[in-house]
Amino acid sequence: NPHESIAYSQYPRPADYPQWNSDKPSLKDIKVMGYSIRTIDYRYTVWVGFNPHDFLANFSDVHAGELYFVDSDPLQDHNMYNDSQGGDLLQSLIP
Amino acid sequence: KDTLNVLLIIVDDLRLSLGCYGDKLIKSPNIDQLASHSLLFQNAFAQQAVCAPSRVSFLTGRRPDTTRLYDFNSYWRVQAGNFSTIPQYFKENGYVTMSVGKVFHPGISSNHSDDSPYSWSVPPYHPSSEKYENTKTCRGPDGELHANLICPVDMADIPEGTLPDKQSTEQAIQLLEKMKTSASPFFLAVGYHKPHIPFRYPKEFQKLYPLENITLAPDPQVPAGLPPVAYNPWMDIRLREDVQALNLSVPYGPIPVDFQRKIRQSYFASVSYLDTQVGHLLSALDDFHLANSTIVAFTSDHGWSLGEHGQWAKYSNFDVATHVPLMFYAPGRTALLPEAGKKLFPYIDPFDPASELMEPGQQAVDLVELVSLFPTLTDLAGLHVPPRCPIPSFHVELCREGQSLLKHFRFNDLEKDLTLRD
Repeated sequence: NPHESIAYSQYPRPADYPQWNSDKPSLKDIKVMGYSIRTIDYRYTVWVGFNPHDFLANFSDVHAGELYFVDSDPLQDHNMYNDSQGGDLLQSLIP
Repeated sequence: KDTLNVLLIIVDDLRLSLGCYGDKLIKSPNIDQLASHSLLFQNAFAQQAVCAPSRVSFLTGRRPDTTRLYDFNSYWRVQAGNFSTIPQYFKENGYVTMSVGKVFHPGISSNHSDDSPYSWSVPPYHPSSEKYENTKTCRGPDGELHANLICPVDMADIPEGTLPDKQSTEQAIQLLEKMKTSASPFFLAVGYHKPHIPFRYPKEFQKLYPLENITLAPDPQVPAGLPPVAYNPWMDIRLREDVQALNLSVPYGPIPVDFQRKIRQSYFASVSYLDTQVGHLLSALDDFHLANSTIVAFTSDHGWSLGEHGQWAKYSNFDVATHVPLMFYAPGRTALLPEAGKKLFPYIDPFDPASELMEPGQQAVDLVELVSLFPTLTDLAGLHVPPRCPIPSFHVELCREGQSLLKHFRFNDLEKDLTLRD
C-alpha cells in the first residue's frame, strides 16, 4: 500500500538562524539536525539538538518543526506544524 | 554468460526537471526514452540533499547517521565502519568494476581515491577538462572572461575545446567497446557533472529555452511559517562573479526576477545538454549489442531549488532538494528485448522538433529511498542481496539499511506483452 511507504531524509545546521556556513556546516559545527519523514500524504520534519561528538540527536530538544500536507499544499509553503502541536493530529500521523 | 552487466548513471544535482517526470518545458528525449523502457519511481528521495553524504549513503547502502558523514570531511571506513560499497560487492562477485566522472564525491569523503582499490577494478577516470570548471572561462557581456554561475560557452573558445561530461561519455563508450567481448560481466558507473553549478554548457542549448518562455518558480517567496533553521542561504552561488555583482542581501536576498529567470533558463539548458550525453552513451549500448544484457540504473544524488521558497541550490529538507529521478531498465523484464536489427536507445536530438513524445514505461508511486539502490541492483543482477543491517551496524561490513525494490517490478505485465507480441 503506497500509503505505508516512507522516505527519511535529514539535514544538519550550525545554528537556528541562517549564517555563512548553514548550507555546509563542518561536523564539529553541527548543532541542529533536521529529520524528515515523508509519506504519500505529508512531510513532517523536526529540527532537534545534535551533539557532533557522540553523534546523538536529542529529540526532546526540538528547535523547530515543519508539517506540510501533500494534497492541499504540494509546494510545501504552508507550515502546519504549530497548528498541529498538542492536538491528536500528530498521533494519527505517526506511521 | 547469462550474468547481466550493470550501467549506473548518476547525475549531479538533477531535480525532477525531466519530460518523463511530467515537466512539459524540458527537452530530455533520451532520458525520456530510457524511462519508456524502464520502471520509473515517481517518489524517490535522497537521504541528505548534499553531494558527498548522499553519495556515500547510497553507495554503501547506509543512512547518514550510520556513515556519520554530514559534511565532506571524513572517510566512512575511518570514521564509522569498513562498509562495503555497491561496486565493491559486484567486484567481489566477479564483475569488472569501472568508474567514469563523478561517482564518489572527490576528496576526503572517498579517501582521495574514489575508494580505490576497494570499489574499482581499474583506476577511476576523471575528465581532464574538469580543472577548468570553476575558472574564468565564461565570456561576459564585456568580452572578458569570468567565473560565473551562468556560463554558456562556445566550444571553440574554451580550454581543451571540450567539457567534462563530453569527455566522460567518450571514455565510457570506449570502456563499453572494450567490455563487449569480455568474458567477465561489467559494472560501469558514469557520473555526470551537469547540471551542478556552474551552468557551463554549449551555448546553443540556450536556444531551447527562450527567456520569454521562462517563468519564476511558482512560489518564489520565503514562506511566512518557515522556521529560520529550515532555510538554506545558498551561499555557493553567491560566490560566482555574476551573482556577486548583484550585491544581494544575506541571507534572504532576493535575486532580481530577471536574473532568477536566467538561472532557471541555464539550469534547463544544462539538463538538455546532459540529456544528449546520456543519449550518446545509451546509443553506444545498442551499437555494441549490450542492451540485451545490461541493466541500466539512472538517478541523481539530490535535487535543486530553482527559486522555490526563495531558495536556490540544495542544502535543505524540501522536496525540491530531496526528490530525485530514479529508474531501472532491466532487459526482458521492464521492456521486451529489441528484435534483431532494432535499437532500444537510438540517439534523439533535442533540437529535432519532430522527436515525438515518449510512451511512459512502468511507473511506481510508492515512496522509495536512494539507500535502496544497493539491494535493488544486487537483486536485479541475481546476486545474493546483503542482509538487513542490525542497529547499530558500525561493526558489520556487508549489510543494507534500505529495502530491495524488486517487488515494484511488474514483470508479468511484460509477459502479457510477450503473448501479445507472439
